[in-house]
This record gives sequence, C-alpha cells and structure tokens, in this order.
Amino acid sequence: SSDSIFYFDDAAQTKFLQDKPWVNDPHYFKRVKISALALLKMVVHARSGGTIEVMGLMQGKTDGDSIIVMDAFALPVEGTETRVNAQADAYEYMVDYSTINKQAGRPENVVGWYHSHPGYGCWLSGIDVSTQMLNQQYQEPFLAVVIDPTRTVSAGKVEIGAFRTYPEGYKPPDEPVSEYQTIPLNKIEDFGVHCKQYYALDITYFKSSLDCHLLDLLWNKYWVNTLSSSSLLGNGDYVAGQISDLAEKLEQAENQLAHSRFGPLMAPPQRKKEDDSQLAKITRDSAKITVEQVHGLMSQVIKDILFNSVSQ
Amino acid sequence: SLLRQVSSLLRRLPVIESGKFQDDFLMEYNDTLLITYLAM
Amino acid sequence: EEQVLVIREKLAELYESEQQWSKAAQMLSGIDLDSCMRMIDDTFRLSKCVQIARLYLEDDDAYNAEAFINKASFLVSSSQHEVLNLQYKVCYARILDLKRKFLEAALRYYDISQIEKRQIEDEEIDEEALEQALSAAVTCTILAAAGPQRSRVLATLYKDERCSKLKIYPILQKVYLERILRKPEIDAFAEELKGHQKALLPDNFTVLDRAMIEHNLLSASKLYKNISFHELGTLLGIPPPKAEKIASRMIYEDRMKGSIDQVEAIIHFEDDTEELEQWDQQIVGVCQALNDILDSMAKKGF
Repeated sequence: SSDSIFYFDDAAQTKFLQDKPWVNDPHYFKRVKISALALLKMVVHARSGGTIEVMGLMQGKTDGDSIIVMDAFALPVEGTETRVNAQADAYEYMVDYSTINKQAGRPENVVGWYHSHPGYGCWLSGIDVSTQMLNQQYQEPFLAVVIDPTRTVSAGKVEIGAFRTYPEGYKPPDEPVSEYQTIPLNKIEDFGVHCKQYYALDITYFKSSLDCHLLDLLWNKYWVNTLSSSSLLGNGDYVAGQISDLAEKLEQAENQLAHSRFGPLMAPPQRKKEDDSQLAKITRDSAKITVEQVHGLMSQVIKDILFNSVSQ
Repeated sequence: SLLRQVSSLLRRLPVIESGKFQDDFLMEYNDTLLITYLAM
Repeated sequence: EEQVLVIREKLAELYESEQQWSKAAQMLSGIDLDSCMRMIDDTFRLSKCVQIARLYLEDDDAYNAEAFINKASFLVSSSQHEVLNLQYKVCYARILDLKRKFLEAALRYYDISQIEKRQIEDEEIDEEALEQALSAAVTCTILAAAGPQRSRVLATLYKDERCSKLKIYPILQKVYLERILRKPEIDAFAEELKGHQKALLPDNFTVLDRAMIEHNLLSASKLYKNISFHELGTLLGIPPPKAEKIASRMIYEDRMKGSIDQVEAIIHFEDDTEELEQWDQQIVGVCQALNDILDSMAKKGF
C-alpha cells in the first residue's frame, strides 16, 4: 500500500485540472508530499552547485489540497550568487525532457520548480516571487521549493521550504509564525518586502518499498558517515559568514540604539519594542550559531573518547 | 579468522595519536569555546 | 588517371590478400587524391585516406598512418558516412596508442566502446569489438602517467559496470583503489600488451615497468609515513637508487607529496589532508572493519 501513492491516475488528474479548485481559494494547497528520491536528487543537485544557485523542476501530481512531488530533474541553468534565471535554453530543455519522459511511460506532469539559496535560508526573494506568480498564472498547479545546501550540512537535516504565492494585491490573513530562521543582513531587505506575498506549505516525505530496502542497505554507510564526519570541519566558511553577518547586525542595532539614546523619554513604546525585538533576533541568531558549534564540538569530543582514548 | 580480524581491529585503536592532531583538536575546541563565550 | 587508379586498387587488393599491408598502402598512396584532372568527391577521398591508414596500422606503422589520418581529419567532420567515421575514429585511437599518448588514446577507445548502434549501414558492430575497445581503453589508462587526469578516467572506467566482466578488471580495480600490484599480477597483465606497449624507454625500462613502479610508489605513499630506499626498492622490485630517482622525479613533478633524506636514505611521505580529516578517514576504516567483523559473525551464525 505504501507504493499506491506512486500510481498516477490520468483521468482523476485531468478532472482535477479541469475543476481548478485552487482558483477560488488562494490558500487552497496546504500540504506537500515529497518522495525520498526527489528529495535526494534535489539536495545532491543543490550541494553540487556549491555557493552558486542551481535550479530544477519537479514532477508529480496533486491529491486534494496536497501537491505530491515524485521526481525532480536539474535544468541546464547558469546560476550566480544572487539569482537564477531559466534562460531560453532551459525552456527548450524543459519541453524536451517532459515530452521524452511521457514517451518513456512517465505520465507525471511538472508540478513545480526548485532552486537553492546556499547559506541564506529557505524563503522567496523578489525575483523568486515574480517567477512563481508567473508560473501560477500559466502552469497551475505549480509549487516553489527552496533548498539551502549549506545549512543542510551544518544543521544535519535538510533545510527546505515549499511555497506558493498569493495573487497580486491579495491581503493574507495574519500568518502563524513559521519556524524562525536567520536572514542575512544583505538579504533582509528583499526578504522583508516580499514575505507577505507567499505562504509556506507543510512538507512531509514518503518512500516506496524499494526505497526502504535500498536505504536499509545504505544504513551501514549512514552510521559510519555519522561517526566519521564533522560539521565543524566542512562548515568553517559558512559559520564565519554567519558570525560576520551577526556582527554587522549588532553594529546596526547599536547605531540605532545610540540614535535613540534620548529616545526612552520621547520614543513611542512601539519603537522601543521594535529595538528589543531586533536585539532579541540577534541574540537568537547568535544562540543558534553557538548551539550548532557546540553540537559539532560534542560530536568531536565523543569521537575522541570513542576512538582515541583507548590505550593499548 | 574472526579473532584475527578482531585483533587487527583492536590494533587500529587509538585511530590517531600524532602531536599535530592534538594541536588541531585543541585549537578547534578552543575556537568553539570562544564562539560560545562571545555568544554569551 | 582513371586507369592508373583502377590498376593501383587492383594491385593493392592483391597485396592485401597476401597480407603485405604496407605494400598495399604504398600502392594506394600513389593515387593522386588532389588531382584537378577529374572530379573526386570528399567521401571517396576520405575512404581512401582511411583505407591507407588502416593498412599501415596493420604493420603498426603509426608514422605513415598518421599522415593520412591527418588528411582525413579535414574531411571527416563533413562526412555523413557513419562507417567511415567509425573507422577514422578507430585509426586515430590506434595511432595515439602507438605514439604512446595513452591517455588520449584511452578516451577515444572508451568513446568507441560506447557506440549504441549494433548495425551501421551494412556493417555489423559486434559486442566482441566493443569489448576490445573497452579493454584497450583500460590498458591505455593503466599505462598512462599517474596524475589527476588519469585518476578521472580510471574512475569512469571503474564505475562502468561493463568493465567488471573484462579479464583485465582485477588490475583495473587495484590500480583505481591505489593498491600495490605484485610482480605476478604485473607479469600477467604484460602478457596482454601489444609490442609497442612493451617497448623499452631510454632508461631501459618498459612503459609498463614505469607505469607500475609509479603506481606502486603512489600506493606506498598512501600506506606508509616513511620508508627506507632499501625497503622501497624491495617493495618495487628495483634497485634502491632507481627507486630514489623515480621518487624524486615524481615529487618534483608534484605527482606525489614528500621529502627525501638522502643522508638517512629515507623518503618521508606527506599527506596534505588536514589532520582532523585524516582522523575521520581513520574512523571510517575502523567502522568498516567493525562492520566486516559483524558481517562475518552473522555469516558464521554467531
């Protein structure tokens, strides 16, 4: 039964596309189910890009208010540090790939795109929002997934987010606070301006019976890898970047506090609250960085005790 | 053959003993403690 | 000229039937392919160049064959004749092989071995031929000078599951995994080599000897922290001074990290991997060894 999710019911999908239930409810899609295969392929692709953003498409289907991602494939797109744009050649590639896929008996449609934000978290930038709004206009149902390969390594779990944009001009109801994440200073502007134009979907994962078998076989590699890896070693640059970002934010907060030194008398309580929340964020960022570092150190100490302290 | 495998495994412990490793390990340890101190 | 062409082709055919390859090639080389007296189309030119090159190559005459393959290289890009194109590729790979440009030859042999079609025009492409091309690719890669490019091609070949069925696979596996090759294995591999691959180099070593010594030296550098030249000579099966000379050249060419203490006659291998990373690698080894023990115990029913 765990494999039934992989069955593609053409008639049901066609009927769903005709009914278009998402048209009347901008918040229609609430859940995303991603297959282990698609997740692995997206993470491996994102990591292969290093600090350069990469981009790809996801194939799958819909099931009520869930979008089900069954597979993913990379696009021949030149990314840079700040943007990924599927130039014309990628469009041609997309069409060819989808056509050949169907000929090979893979009926799933393209249900979204994914790209990476190396080191600065999973959210949609201004460019991402406009790209996604365009996709939602012409290619529904369409999902935007963002992966942060750098934070994946440091946090030891996949940093991934799935989003859908609201229609132009739509005012969303007050959003429940999603899991807190650090937004670098040089991106905070872009994040702040657009974060109300989209919402995050809940992500769950699924795997087939074959996946279970293969992952069990890989178990030996997994526990060895856990014992013989060190998040402190591989992530030096990223942590240094985070600490320097933190220092900049501290400086900025300090300057603002300095300006408002006479503020307490005149500054409205709102303003004071704002400064506090800004400092609170910075404190939380610093705690987050430190906790990850301490985790890394703990694993090193455990490894030292396990493998070095044995005396002949 | 099993016992031979076990004895060769034990002979591999401790996995590393070089002075340079101790230096690098303590350096990393201190760096992390410094970050913790700064965070505090 | 027409009559001369016919006579030459006829004579060449006769020489070929008597397996006098170079004579047949010389006979065909006399055909004026650039004559303005009559129209000669490019396909005819290309077919003659390739045919002459193939005949010279039957006698391992890379020098003359190369002259005609170079002529053909201007014609092959515009040729739609798949059989001719394939023959051109094979000739080119063999010439590189004969000229001991082993890495380039390996890449071309590997490219040929990946042909998907089994029927090109009226030519049957049999598995045997493709397997030979694959095997030639492995041999040339092993004979190539050690270095990052060769490692990349070795990795490609090692991961190609077709290679695991080749007779040469055990050698490929040891070379890829950087394990030391023993004399009997090297001798068995030498049996399979062609004449030019066993030719003596100026320093009185064969290409294979040099490739194997360098490989074993690199493997030793992964195994030991340091080793005396006396021991190293024994390990490599060559006199210690020779081992020192080869080691110093490889260090100089930055194909191996290390330093030589000539007073003590010891070579110290260096590993620029960070100590903490080496630590993780050692842990992998210990965990794998533990895993193997558990697997053996499970097999024995413990």
